[in-house]
Amino acid sequence: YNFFPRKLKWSKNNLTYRIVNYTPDLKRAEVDRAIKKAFKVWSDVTPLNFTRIRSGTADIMISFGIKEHGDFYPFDGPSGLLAHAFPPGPNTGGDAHFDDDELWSTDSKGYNLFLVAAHEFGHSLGLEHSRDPGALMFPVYTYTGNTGFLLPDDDVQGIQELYGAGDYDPNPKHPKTPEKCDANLTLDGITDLRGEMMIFKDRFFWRLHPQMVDAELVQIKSFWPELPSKVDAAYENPIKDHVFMFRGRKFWALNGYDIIEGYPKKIYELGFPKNLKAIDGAVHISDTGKTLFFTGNKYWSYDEDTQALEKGYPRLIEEDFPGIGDKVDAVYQKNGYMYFFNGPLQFEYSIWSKRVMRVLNTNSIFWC
Amino acid sequence: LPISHEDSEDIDEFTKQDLQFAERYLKTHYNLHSNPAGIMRKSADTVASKLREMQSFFGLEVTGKLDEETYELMQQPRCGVPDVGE
Repeated sequence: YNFFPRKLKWSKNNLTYRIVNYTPDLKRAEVDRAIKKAFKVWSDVTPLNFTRIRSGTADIMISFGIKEHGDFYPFDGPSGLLAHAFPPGPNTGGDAHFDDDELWSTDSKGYNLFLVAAHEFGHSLGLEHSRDPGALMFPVYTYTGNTGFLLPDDDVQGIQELYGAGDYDPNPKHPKTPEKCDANLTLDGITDLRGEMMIFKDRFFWRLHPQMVDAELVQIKSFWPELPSKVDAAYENPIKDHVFMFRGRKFWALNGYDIIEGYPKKIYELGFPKNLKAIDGAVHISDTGKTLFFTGNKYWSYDEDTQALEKGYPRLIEEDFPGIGDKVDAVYQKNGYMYFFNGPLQFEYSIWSKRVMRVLNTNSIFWC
Repeated sequence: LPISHEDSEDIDEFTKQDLQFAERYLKTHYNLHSNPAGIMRKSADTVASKLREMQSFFGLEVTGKLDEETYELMQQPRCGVPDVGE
């Protein structure tokens, strides 16, 4: 998190706001609700109170406008700049302006007013943009769903450094952005995608390019808005140029950025029993054309040519891959080795000699 | 704007409009100043340093050159408040 220069903040805890005008995209009541909910994001974690006034000058004046709208920071038409807000201070200080050339919505159809407003009010209260891609104060818009929104930990730390914590936080579980060099790092899934490696953890994935030392952290939703915010497993079939992502009983096939028509499908359509709840790990072995699926303490082999699970499966992981434990969080293969991730450990398993060659820390995938 | 010369395809990909867009982006969000004539006559290093600042902020590979990834990020919808308070 970051602050504005001189760490600007309000010197009082009771602040007023006024909605000066409305967007035609939404009903007035919908705008009122989105704004109220956006303030609550911040009042839940601080001693700040927000009171709406309907006339006169409020601390935070909220308006919709287009192009040049009176502050010499013009908007730019559809998309691009969505909104801006001024840091705490007199006159325009704290005010939030929304570009009415955008399509505003209460869901994901347009730009979600609640999410954008919550971000802008962060500025109104003294937070600058954060470098944390998981933070609400990250400058790029990502739809994350507005039901059950939880303010990320980075934003909580920032705002509480300015105003302190409130008496009661109704949602104390603030999601933290994963750190790749965390000694206790565990992973959700790994896949290749056109030569890059994608390493999934919570609502994020790291992009690891073979020529780059540093991995880039990206929110799943910012890449694939239609996917769930977390995945259980993923693998690439390079022949088809498809990546498959699994979450619960559903799976998606992707061609680059695009979800292939007809997906999501149910995992039982691959031949798994209907009571199977999730896939833990998946890996495609190019040499054999088979894909291995790991579920609990068992694994299955899927023939990509016949598009059917092979007979004789499931088999116990411990029996066929001794030494890697009895569960798999994530798995990938490279140069004749399979790399199994189980908690904070990574097992390098030789496909040829059928034994574990090395035990590494999970975070060593990032050269930590 | 300094663009990657390592890959000639990169050069072809960026049109004059693309470069103007990138310049506007750096002016809006990274406090890039143009000279009074409105032409980017100041050394390309200034632009490169702003590009480096932006790439570092977003966790991209820091090259100081406009590449596809940096340009893609510039095109994403975002908040109009600059990323650098100064």
